[in-house]
Amino acid sequence: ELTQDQKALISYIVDAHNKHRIPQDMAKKLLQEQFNTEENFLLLTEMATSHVQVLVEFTKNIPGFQSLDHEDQIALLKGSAVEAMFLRSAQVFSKKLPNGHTEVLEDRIRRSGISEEFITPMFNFYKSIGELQMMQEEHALLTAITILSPDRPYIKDQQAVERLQEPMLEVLRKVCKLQHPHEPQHFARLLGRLTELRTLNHHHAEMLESWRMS
Amino acid sequence: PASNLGLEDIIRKALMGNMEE
Repeated sequence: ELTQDQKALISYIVDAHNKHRIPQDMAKKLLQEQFNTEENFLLLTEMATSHVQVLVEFTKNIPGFQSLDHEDQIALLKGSAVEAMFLRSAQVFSKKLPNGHTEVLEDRIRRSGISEEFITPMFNFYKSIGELQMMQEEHALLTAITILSPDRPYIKDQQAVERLQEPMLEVLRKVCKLQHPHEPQHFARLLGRLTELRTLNHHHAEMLESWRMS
Repeated sequence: PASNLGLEDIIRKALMGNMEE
């Protein structure tokens, strides 16, 4: 079912996605630094900055991305960074990390001054991603598809972005059929998560404001 | 903390250089 080019695209994107990790020392700090609201706030902010840098490195590897207009590249990244980061965090949370790291991370997020009305939908999203039992190919492709959304604000050449996103969607559709043969709805469910991500993205801007105030 | 402008700065710098710089 998959053509040679599609297989090459998958392995290329999965490889880039696997390299898409925050530095080891940052991850260690998250699990070791002492624990108070102020510290959690600073650590989560530092981690977010590091995660954006890592996300940009991943995005540079998306075939065709660097051939897009430079300002459109920035508009795409700016419009999708938060969503791609939530998707990546969902993957981390749905993979059982060794000896309780997930619990420590979750606790740190819950006790960093972020309002409960935002934390609940975020962890619901992580749970819904976990339930889909996504394979790494699906995560890598869905992240690329999220970034290559032509309808982000300030995109000048939407067709150019569509031409990159469409083959990715086609490959993801085939991958879902191959990896989830008994779940014809699987691909549709993945796209449904993209809508949920948009809502989270919208709340995130509000949350950031109120978090900074408190 | 990374305000939206901060986000754009981080993206511009990362797009220009690579991680090691």
